[in-house]
Amino acid sequence: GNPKDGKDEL
Amino acid sequence: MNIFRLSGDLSHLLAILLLLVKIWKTRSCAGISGKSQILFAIVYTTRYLDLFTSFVSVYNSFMKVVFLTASYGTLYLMFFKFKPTYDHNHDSFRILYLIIPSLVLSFIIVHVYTVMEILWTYSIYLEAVAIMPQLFMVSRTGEAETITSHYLFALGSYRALYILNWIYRYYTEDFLDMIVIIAGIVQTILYCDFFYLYITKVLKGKRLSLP
Repeated sequence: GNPKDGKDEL
Repeated sequence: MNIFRLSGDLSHLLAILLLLVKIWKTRSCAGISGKSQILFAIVYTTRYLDLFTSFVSVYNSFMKVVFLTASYGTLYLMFFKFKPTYDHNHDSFRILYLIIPSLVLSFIIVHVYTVMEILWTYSIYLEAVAIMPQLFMVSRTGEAETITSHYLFALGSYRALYILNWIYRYYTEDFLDMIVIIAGIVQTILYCDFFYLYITKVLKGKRLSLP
């Protein structure tokens, strides 16, 4: 996931 | 990862496990909205489909699997194992009023038009309002068991802590995702009334009952 988008969150 | 994000995740985890343990120990799901639990299962399913397409960290994947398992486990306990204890008369919120508008909105306001992105966005919008059947049920019965109140407090705190995480990430990483931030703020606002009752009643050892 790109850390700039929220996809690294749950 | 920062302290707000971690606290939010742990609060979320605590909420989900608290609910499972409560139902298991009391052999009853009285006072719990099955409709909110169905919505949460939809939320986790549509958001965590990326388990199969992208890997972020062992921590992320592990938590996703726990949330999915616990969510479906809760549904199993409510609708199969302890079905006779399910208070469906008071669980009368029409969830299509939440499912359909969230779906429509996720086609209108979305970052990229891909199936995965639309499903992710849908999960964000639906999660923001998924607690409404549960709050509606509490307002209909006029009370909530103390353990149910703890569950709701932990579940509400999670998104509030995520807001602090997004503020922190904005300053440290230039992270800004307006979809998740606005939805997260809406989600937290829905709990405000409950937070007030929790602090003024439950924390003082009283049962949560509405006037």
